[in-house]
Amino acid sequence: ELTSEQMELLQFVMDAYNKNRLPQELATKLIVQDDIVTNDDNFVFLTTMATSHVQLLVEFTKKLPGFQTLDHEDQIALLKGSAVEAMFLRSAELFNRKLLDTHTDRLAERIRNSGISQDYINPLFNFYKSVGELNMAEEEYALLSAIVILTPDRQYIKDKESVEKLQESFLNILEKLCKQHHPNNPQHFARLLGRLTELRTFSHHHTDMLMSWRVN
Amino acid sequence: PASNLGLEDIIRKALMGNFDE
Repeated sequence: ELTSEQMELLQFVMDAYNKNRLPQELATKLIVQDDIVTNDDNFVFLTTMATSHVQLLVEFTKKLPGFQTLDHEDQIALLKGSAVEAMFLRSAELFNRKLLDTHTDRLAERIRNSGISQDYINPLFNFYKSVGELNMAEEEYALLSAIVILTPDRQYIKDKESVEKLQESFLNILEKLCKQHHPNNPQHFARLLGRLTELRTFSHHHTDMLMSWRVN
Repeated sequence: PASNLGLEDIIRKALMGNFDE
């Protein structure tokens, strides 16, 4: 069971996560808007989406207990190092949310038509699928996001120890929650952590993905 | 426009809470 301190921490994370979701109008636009016809429109739209996404990510991170006590430049290095991974994780959640079931095909089509090379899109969809198969609870997404952001071995981090301590507190809660939510699957926690490795791979390929997009 | 900002600029502005300025 979670200690009262851990329950409080989880509550903070969930509040921060729920307050910083993608605004409904942007989510709707992503799925239903048909008036984006040219590549330029698509470029502007996806850039706006990405900017909002980063802003939300920063707002979420600012509210994580302990984050603001870290060195300011370390805060920036953590966010810079994790933004792409955290965004892929959020997009996987969005993609797998039941609410969007009827729109998933539309969203998939939009991503396929984005101009990004198929070589990158197929692994992306495989990732979404593999995350979907884990049937993660909302708390698991929120905690995993915090864990991704608070990765101590990002470039330019000066005080790795403080970051590691913070990350550990979230890892401990996630491990306990996994046991509660998936009592019949003792491997669940390990599988979640395995997704982090996949996220790192996406992050490494992200620049190439953008390049292929621009070239197209 | 936001599309001209780099990732670090967006992060710095959002961290300082003055993104719209």
